[in-house]
Amino acid sequence: ASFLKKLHKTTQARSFSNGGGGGSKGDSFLLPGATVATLLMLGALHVRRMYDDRKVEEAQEKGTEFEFQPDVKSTFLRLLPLRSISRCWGLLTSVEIPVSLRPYVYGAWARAFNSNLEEAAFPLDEYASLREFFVRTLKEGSRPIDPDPQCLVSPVDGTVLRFGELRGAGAMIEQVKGFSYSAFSLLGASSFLPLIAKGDVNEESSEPENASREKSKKSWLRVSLASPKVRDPVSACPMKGLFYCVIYLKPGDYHRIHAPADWNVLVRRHFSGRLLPVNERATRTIRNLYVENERVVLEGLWKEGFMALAAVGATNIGSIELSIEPELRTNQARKKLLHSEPPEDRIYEPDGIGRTLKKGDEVAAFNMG
Amino acid sequence: STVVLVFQAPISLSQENRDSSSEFRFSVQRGDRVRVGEALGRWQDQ
Repeated sequence: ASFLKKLHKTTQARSFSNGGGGGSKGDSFLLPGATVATLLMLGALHVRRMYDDRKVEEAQEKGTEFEFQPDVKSTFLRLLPLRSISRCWGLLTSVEIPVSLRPYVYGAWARAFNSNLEEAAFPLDEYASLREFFVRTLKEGSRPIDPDPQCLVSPVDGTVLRFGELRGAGAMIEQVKGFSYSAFSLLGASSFLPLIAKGDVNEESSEPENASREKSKKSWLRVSLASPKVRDPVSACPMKGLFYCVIYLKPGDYHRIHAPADWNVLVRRHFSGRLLPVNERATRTIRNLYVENERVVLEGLWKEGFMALAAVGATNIGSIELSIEPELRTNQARKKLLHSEPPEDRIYEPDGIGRTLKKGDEVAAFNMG
Repeated sequence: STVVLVFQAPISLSQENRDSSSEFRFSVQRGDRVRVGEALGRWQDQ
């Protein structure tokens, strides 16, 4: 209010010095008025956003689950050139920061997004740009890997959004209450996801244990080796013991991906899709979020059977870099307007073994832009 | 950014007909913060 009063006095004084004409008075109010209005609007939007986020957090603490609810903002997002914005953001954050400013810039980032700077492998002034700092490695021993051979470890630092067992036709993964997507649309139609035809399910469960186990193994092999065209993912059900886990990485999190178990990666699939944001709000409002976004899927075998990991990009974290295939480039300029291009596949040699990873080995990293 | 992990894991064959029969058990809850190397789930020897 005091700022507005001061502004009013200043503009009045200016208009008197200009002869007090009505048109002159209007002009002098135009620019500061618009600036103040914009600032007020941005402030109001920010306060409202904070209020909404707080309400969501409180409701989640009470156990309330939000249902899928598309809105105008999510429709509007699809119209924006998010890939170009992401690439510009990447260029901007690649700009070298003066050495003296680096600790302040990275410190501010860490405060804003709750990053632990003590874990960074190198002193802050050694990271030339925000992009380099963002994808920083950690000090040796910062992430001890659970040595239990009968456990599957987290591949990333993040927040568990969803997890569960894939059951029923089509192997649907719940994005949010009220909306699900099929595992096939996430991993690709040519995925080796072990599914069995609906009719086989009851037949299998009525057999003795040993026979059932043997049949399960054979069935998996048959399904894995069969051409994807002969299977119908919609009418098929997941073989028993097929699970999923969705983990969201906040901007302040460590952004490198590690192997969740000893794993032979056989296939890499790159989907060049959209780059919609993937925050909590986006999961509730944008349909097919993970299925439409650019992603890299690694698929292979571990000692218990099938394992696939999908690294899904977002507007700010647009590109994915693979340690096992450094030449792969993602978030490239689009040649076609269509967002539904088929994925680009690569089968890792040698055939049947692929790339061997040990539990905890680094697999990939998310980059800014 | 988000990571989705899809995997096969051991299940208890003797309980196959029942719901929630999985021998593999997630050791995390929805909304939990996890870090690289921390267990997501475990299973027992049959």
